[in-house]
Amino acid sequence: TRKQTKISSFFDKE
Amino acid sequence: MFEATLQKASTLKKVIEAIKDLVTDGNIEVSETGMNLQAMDSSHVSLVSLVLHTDMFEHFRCDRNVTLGINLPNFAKILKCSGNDDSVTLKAQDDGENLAIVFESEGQERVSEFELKLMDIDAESLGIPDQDYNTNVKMSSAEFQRIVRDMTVLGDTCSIGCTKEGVKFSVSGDLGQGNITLRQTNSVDKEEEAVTIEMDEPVELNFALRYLGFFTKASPLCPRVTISMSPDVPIVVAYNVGGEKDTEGAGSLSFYLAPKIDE
Repeated sequence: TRKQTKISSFFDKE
Repeated sequence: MFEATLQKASTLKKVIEAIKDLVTDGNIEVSETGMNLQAMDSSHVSLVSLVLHTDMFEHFRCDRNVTLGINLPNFAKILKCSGNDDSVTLKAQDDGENLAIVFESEGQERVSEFELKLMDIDAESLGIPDQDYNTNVKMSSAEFQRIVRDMTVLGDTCSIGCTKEGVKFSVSGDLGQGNITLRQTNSVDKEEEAVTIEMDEPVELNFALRYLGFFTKASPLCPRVTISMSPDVPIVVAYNVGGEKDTEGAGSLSFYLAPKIDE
C-alpha cells in the first residue's frame, strides 16, 4: 500500500 | 491603491480556470513586483504558485502592498464575461471590500464593469525552497494532458519514471495495467512536440492522478510544460504564463504535488 504525503511536510511554514 | 491592465483578458481567464477547481479561496498578494498567489488544495496534498510579474502588464500601479482575498470560482465566472480580444483592468482601493474588473474591447467601443466581493481568507503560507531538481522533462502540454487522462482510465496512482532514454508513465488497477513511454526526441519540424530530458540519476515516483488531472487544466496557457522531479520530494508541473514555448514568460503557474510513498 502507498500513503499520500502532505505538501506541508516538505515545505516550511512561513 | 492598486490598478493593473493586462492586454489579454484571456490570459487571466485561462490562469483562473486552471486553478479554480483545485483551490476555492486564495489570497492574491499584490506588490510593486507584480501579483502572486500561493494556495494549497483543501486536502493539503498539492500547492499552486502563481507569479505574474509587472512586465506582463500594460500598466501596473501599486502604491501599497494589498492582499486580495478571492473566491476563485466566482472570479472565473466574471472573467468568462470577457471577449476574446478584450483587455482587463483590475482595481482595488487600500483596504477596499471589492475588486473592480473592467473589460474593454480592442476598439474600446464596449466597456464592461464588474465588482467582485473580496474575502478575509486565513491561509497558511509555505516557503518553497529554490532547489535544483534531479530531472527536468519538457514536453507538449497537450500530450501530458492526454497521458494523464489515459492513465486515469486504469487507476488512481501513476508512476512517473525517467531515464536518459525517456519518461515512462505507468498505472495499474482493478481492470489491468498500462504504461506509456515517451522517448527523448529533437524533432525540428514539430518543436512543440519535442521531448527533452535533463537528468542526473534515474528517478521514479508515484503520484495521485486526480491532482495531475487538475494541473493539466493549465494546458491552454502554454504549449509546453516542464515536469521536475527529485527522489522523495514533490513533483513540480510548471507552465509559462504570457510567454512563448520554452522561453521564459513574464509569469509562471507551478503546481507542486506530494508523492505517494510505500508504507
